[in-house]
Amino acid sequence: AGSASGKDEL
Amino acid sequence: MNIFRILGDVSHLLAMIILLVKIWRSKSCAGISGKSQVLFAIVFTSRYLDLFTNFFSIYNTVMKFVFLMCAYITVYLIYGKFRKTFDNENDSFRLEFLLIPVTGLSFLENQSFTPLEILWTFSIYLESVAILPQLFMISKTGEAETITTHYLFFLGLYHALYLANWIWRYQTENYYDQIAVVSGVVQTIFYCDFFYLYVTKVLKGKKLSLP
Repeated sequence: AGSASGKDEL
Repeated sequence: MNIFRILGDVSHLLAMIILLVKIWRSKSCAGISGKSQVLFAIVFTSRYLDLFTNFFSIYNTVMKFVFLMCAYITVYLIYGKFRKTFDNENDSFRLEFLLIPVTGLSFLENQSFTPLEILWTFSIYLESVAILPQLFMISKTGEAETITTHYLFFLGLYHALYLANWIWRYQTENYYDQIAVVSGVVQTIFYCDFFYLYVTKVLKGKKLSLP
């Protein structure tokens, strides 16, 4: 799962 | 970035543009829930705070900026420029029924207990229910203008395409974000009834009106 810094989606 | 993700973003953008053009051309926001649009503005604002902390790509930055602008311009047109045409009477969904549970849940179920992360989670949960005032308004008045149904269709399509994007990413990158996926499934379910009416009525040239 992505972290706060890995959220590249809109 | 995969094809589902790109098409999802394009659908999302198209939905917002359709709504703006509809309001602008008809100089009226009749049949549009101002409350849903305010919720979407809150969704983008709380989610895109990372514009100031993280850089992903030009695409990411530009799209976030455009989405924010579209949301704020729409709210301005409804509550400012064309407020006389706004159907306040039928936009009667109680926002506290959404905001209180969504706020509570974002504090309870998040990836880390930090302000940005809680706000991101809040925005994801809120987006999944933000369309409810609009759907409530349609069920209350019993009808929707065809252009409003096109808006809802592309908004629903965006959610469906994002689901496909997550399946793709899980298969190819082993990536998944549980909060986003669960919320995405929930919001796509909200559109199912509408999709059915859209296909059976609007695409056959009839106006969407409920019995």
